[in-house]
Amino acid sequence: QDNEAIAYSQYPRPADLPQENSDLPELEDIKVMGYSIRSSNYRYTLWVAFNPSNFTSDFQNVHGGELYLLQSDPREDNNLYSNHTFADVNKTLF
Amino acid sequence: APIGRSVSGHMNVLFIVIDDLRTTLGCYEDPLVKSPNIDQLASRSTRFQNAFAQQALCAPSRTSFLTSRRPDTTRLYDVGSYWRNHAGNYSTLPQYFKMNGYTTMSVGKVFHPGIASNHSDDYPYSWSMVPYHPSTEEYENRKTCKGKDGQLHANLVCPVNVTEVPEGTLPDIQSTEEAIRLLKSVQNSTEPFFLAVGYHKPHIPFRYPQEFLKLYPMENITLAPDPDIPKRLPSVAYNPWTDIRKREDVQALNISFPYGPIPKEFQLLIRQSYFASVSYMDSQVGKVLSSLDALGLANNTIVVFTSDHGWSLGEHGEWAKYSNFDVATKVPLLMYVPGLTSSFLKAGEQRFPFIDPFHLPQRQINRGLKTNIVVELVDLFPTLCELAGLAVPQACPEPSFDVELCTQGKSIAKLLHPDAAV
Repeated sequence: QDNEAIAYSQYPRPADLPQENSDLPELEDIKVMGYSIRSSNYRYTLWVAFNPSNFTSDFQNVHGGELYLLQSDPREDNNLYSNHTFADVNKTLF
Repeated sequence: APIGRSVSGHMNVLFIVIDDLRTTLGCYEDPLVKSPNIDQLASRSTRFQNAFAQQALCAPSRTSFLTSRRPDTTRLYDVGSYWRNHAGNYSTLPQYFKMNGYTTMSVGKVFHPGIASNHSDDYPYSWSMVPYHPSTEEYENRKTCKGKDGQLHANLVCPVNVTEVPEGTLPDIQSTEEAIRLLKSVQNSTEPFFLAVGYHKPHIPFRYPQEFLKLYPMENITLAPDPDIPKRLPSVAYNPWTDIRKREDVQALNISFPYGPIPKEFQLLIRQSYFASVSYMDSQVGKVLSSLDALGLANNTIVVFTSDHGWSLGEHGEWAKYSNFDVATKVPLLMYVPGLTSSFLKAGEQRFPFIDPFHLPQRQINRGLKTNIVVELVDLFPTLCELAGLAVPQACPEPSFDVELCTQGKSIAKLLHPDAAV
């Protein structure tokens, strides 16, 4: 809904797989940025390519996705991003 | 002056920010944690059940909420740059209050130290006087934890006898003393004040007075309800919690990288010490609030209590911030506004008497206001402006790198009204 309260967060990563600097990548090492939107009902996160030299994100280059339905899964344990049932939801949130 | 206002007509602000505090508090319905002083503040405040940081890392989060700009606008995602040089000369929350006649003061960790705040906590832009840092901060990562071998180690789990540590005190105890000293110094000032107090705990290492362990007998400690890495979690979303692996007691466990897991017995120790650190911090907050009360400032001071982000206590196999999970991004947020979230005090009444966590007759029942509306830490800047009666900064245009004063949040002051809250 247009007036839905939303919170945004983001987190950077240097690579798709966990490595020594995954927690705290320095700016020049950031390759992926995880952008989240969350309401009281869901959290949707896209991990997309990030260019640290010009601070741009490429939302066509998706490295991973997360979708949690918080009413039924408040601890965020069941990622539904790849579940075909929610393809339309993913498309809308994108 | 109107009731509850200073001579200038504006309320004072006490801004308390905690490091790595998730919503593991009594007032957020945690069944185990003892946080009676924060719960008491909550009972006089509006409690935000769904408040979120913009990034689960200290420097980007603090820079974000203190400038009311998101990390893509501060261009700070690590700890390596100062926004005024690197992104734009954005005004900060305390700077704006200072520009509007407030005496602004910083105690402890408010801005992230180092280059992220120009090695000065953004002084003199943001503060009327040089920010205070406890002298014992330098010992936080030193070998001050007594091990079973009787030697001193740089451990993660580090309950201490305060009389035996360097200088015989701890950083947050020193910050409390300085905050109280500053409150006394501005008690009768004609100018309103904005006092920011940043506490270090429960940030790692869990170095706290050992008596707080008594509040958490090991038989009461449980593991995280979902301690495994979710099967369909993309690998890029996982963080390998490298900082705790560097502590001596964790190194000795020979945990495999990157997924671990940590032995269950040690998971319980971590959780126990996180909770004990929270109770220690709660007592420090309680001492500042009771001083505010004793000095007669509880009727004309807005109190904001929040954290820079959360921390995963074993949920999803993680032991850190560094993610987009709710446990890492959700923060406690309490706003006390005399006359709004609580009635004005009558003569002789106490609003925030100190509560000793070791002598709790029974668990307090929270009866404060709460709201479930999703809010963000970038909302703090415009909200505090509105509550204090200052002009609320305009919404930022896109992009806003050349705009010194604007907000990427929105005022949530209206949510504080009893009719808007539950």
